[in-house]
Amino acid sequence: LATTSIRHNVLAVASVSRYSSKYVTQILYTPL
Amino acid sequence: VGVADSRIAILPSSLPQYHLAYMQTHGVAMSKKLSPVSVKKSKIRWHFGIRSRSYPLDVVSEIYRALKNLGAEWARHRNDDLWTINVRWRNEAPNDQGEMVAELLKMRIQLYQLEQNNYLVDFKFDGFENKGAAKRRHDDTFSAYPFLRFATKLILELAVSS
Amino acid sequence: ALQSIREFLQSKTSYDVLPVSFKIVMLDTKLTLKGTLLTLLQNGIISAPLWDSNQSRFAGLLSSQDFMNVAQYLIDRPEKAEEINTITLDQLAEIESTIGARQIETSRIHPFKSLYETCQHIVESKAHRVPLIDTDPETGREIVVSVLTQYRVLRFVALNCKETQDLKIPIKDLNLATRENLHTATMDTQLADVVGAFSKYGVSCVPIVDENNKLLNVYEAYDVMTLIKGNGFSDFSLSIGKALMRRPQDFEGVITCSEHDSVAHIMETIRRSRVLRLCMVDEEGKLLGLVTLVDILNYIMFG
Repeated sequence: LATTSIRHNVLAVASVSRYSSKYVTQILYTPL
Repeated sequence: VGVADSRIAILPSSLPQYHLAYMQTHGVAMSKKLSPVSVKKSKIRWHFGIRSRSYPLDVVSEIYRALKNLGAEWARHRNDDLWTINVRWRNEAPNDQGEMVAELLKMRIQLYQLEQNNYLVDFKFDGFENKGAAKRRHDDTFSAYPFLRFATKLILELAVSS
Repeated sequence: ALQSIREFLQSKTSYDVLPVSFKIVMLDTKLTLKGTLLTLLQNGIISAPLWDSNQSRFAGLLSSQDFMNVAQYLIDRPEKAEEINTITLDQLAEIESTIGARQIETSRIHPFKSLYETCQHIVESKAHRVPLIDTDPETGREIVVSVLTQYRVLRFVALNCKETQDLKIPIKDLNLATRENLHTATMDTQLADVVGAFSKYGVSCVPIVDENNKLLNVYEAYDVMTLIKGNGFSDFSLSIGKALMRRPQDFEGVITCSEHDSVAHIMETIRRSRVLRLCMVDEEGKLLGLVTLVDILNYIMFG
């Protein structure tokens, strides 16, 4: 899991996974 | 393509410096409220997991407390490894027919030491535990969002409780 | 050339357009508009798919159009200006229905469908972009893989189809540009009126002309978003001339073309640089019309 420091009350988390034969980094922004 | 005969170009009067000069000649000087907004995409700094300078056992007990508050379950840790927690979390959400479907999301939480007094908690997706469901056929088309959502809830719970 | 480009689009999938490694930004529907705006601008994007964490599912594609609708809603209700800090994305539907605006986009397509079929969705959709969504076979959960935009499709075609060089008919003979009912403004037009055009007519750019209809600049929906970031929803009484002074310094300028240019020229420009639209002007720089990317895609798809 990748995370960023919380800014403007928003937390971002991300994970890299394989989609078929390519790589997608899915990033989810969520409010505190 | 005979690009030479193309008339495609940038309109000079649309460049920001040109427009500011244009407005100046029309008596509107730049001011704090009338100056370019900076939308410089501030470099987003990503960390692996979350950092902590607390005492390792405190970190782990905080994690257990947060897991308990979120209603998650965990396997008893092995005696030779206090720093890995295998978690199972019941995520309920409606399926296409609107029926609430529970899926058991598994996650592995591990504490790493980066240097003296500097630790890192990593959250790793460990698949779903669905009794009887067909063994995962495609290990490359899974939705990370339930995992990201649980990780977010856990981090917020840790942030709040700390 | 058109026929072979169409066959190319039918022979490829949207998945083929995706780079080997790419990212997708998802916004939780509980984010406030303010938090959303800062997140979009920080990532240098103006659109993103929404994720409803309670339902654990895709909740629509947010675009600059939705921000224009909120701007219109708050212009009509100045007493609510502070709500930008509390309105959350899952309240957008309610706001858009209050002002009778088109709801947030929910169309989607599977990543392994043909690129031709995806382009049909792109042409019909509100923001001319479509989310590529697959389903996790084990849990039935949706996977938002990416969002395909008209620009990325045209750039993929420009980079991979040499036949684009044969599209040499001048655009004036193709009736490609939008010439009638153009929403234009002058430097003295109030920003609120331009936001009205964005919200009511779904346009994303308004050409700015002088008293002789000479093109001076354009005002884009993206400009409104950066203005809101800087000033909140308070400065819609500004003139366009002053609002343009808030434009970020890295703005690359408005691209113009003449009616003698061809789609081949335009595709060559797309191959080399980031093109959002072209303003068609005559020899004296007077505005003749607008050529949008969806006009180009429409022409390539349907002739």
